[in-house]
Parts: sequence; structure tokens; C-alpha cells
Amino acid sequence: GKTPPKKDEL
Amino acid sequence: MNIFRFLGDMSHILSFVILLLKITQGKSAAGISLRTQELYMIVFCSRYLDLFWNFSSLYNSFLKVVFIACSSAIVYIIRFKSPQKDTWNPELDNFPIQYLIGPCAVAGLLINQDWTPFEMIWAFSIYLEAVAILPQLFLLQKQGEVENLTSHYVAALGAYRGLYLMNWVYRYFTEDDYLQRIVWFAGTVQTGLYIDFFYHYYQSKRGGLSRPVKLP
Repeated sequence: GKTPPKKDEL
Repeated sequence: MNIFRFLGDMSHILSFVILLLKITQGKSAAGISLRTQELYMIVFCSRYLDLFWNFSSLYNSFLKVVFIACSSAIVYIIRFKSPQKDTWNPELDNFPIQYLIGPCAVAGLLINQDWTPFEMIWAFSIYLEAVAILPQLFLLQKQGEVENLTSHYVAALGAYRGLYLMNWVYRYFTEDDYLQRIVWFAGTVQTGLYIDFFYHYYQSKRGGLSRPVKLP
């Protein structure tokens, strides 16, 4: 399934 | 990284520069909502707690520190520094921010990614950022006429949000694993809050004129 989004945005 | 996100971040930095220049060079915080600036400080301090354990890039970590430092400096100057502190009018800038912080905290507790404490805090920061501009918009509305630098400040913030929307669309179509419902929802609400302002901004700046923005 989908992995949780990486927190790569500000 | 894509061009929309990069320009969005630059536009965000530009907004800080405009505001810092205005209050340090102009020696006045008139027309600037300290309430909004305090909300941004809360937003950045809570969202970027992960500076201590998440590392995505030097760019990201550096900007996180810059955002916390800039918003804290702005709050410090308006609240404590002379002569700026005497130009802040608490009767005009009196939006009840507890009605923004409370519901956002509840929303963060209830609607988040995976029920860990940081995800709750992170979601809270996303919700709060979406509405943090409201005290500033209400203050401008009360004043009717908006000074040029203040209008450029709000415009830079609005541009940042608009560019982030485009960044999300771009990432959705170019990345397989990119899905961020909370961020998209809050970001769309946030961008929507600027639409009315941008209409009046455009009206007063078109044709190369630099008239102050008038709000009805």
C-alpha cells in the first residue's frame, strides 16, 4: 500500500 | 524539488524580508497584525519540532530555522522593541485567536496521519497555518486602505500559497507515492482566503500604478 508521505515540504 | 515549490519557498522568504524591512526601516508596525505573526510563530515552532530527528535536506533544515527565527524576530520587535511596540494598536488588532487555536488543536487531535503525538502537533500546525492570516486580513479590512509594503507582504504570502498548490498538483502527477490529503485540504482553504485580497491588489496595482490597496 501507500507509505505515509515523507515530510519533505516546508 | 520542482520549480513551483522552490519559487513558493522564495516567495515565502520574500514575505519575511518585506515585513522585516518595513518594521525595522520604517520603525512602525502600524497595519501589521501581531496576532497573525504570533500564530505563524506557533505554526513554525510546532511543525518544525522534527528538526531534532527528521533530516530531509540541508535546504529544508536551513529554511525551517530561518522561518522560526524570522517569525520570532518579528513578534519580538512588535511586542517588545521601541519604537515599534508603541505603534501596535491592540484595539484594532483584536481578533480572538483562541477561537482559531482551539478548534485547530481539536482538529489536530482528531484528524491526523497516524495518531502519534508529533503527527497530532504537525496536523495542528497545518490547520493553524491555513487560518493564521485571518487576523491580518481583518485588520486590513478595518483600516480600509492598505499601505504599499503591507499589501506587498500579503501578496507575497498569497503567491507562496498559490505556488504550493501548483507544486502539489505537479507532484501528484509526477510522483507515484505522493498523497497528502490533510495538506491539500488545508492548503486549498488557505489559498482561498487570499482571493478577495488579490482582486483588490490587482485593481490598485494594474497599469503600473502603485496606489495603496483599498478594501471595501
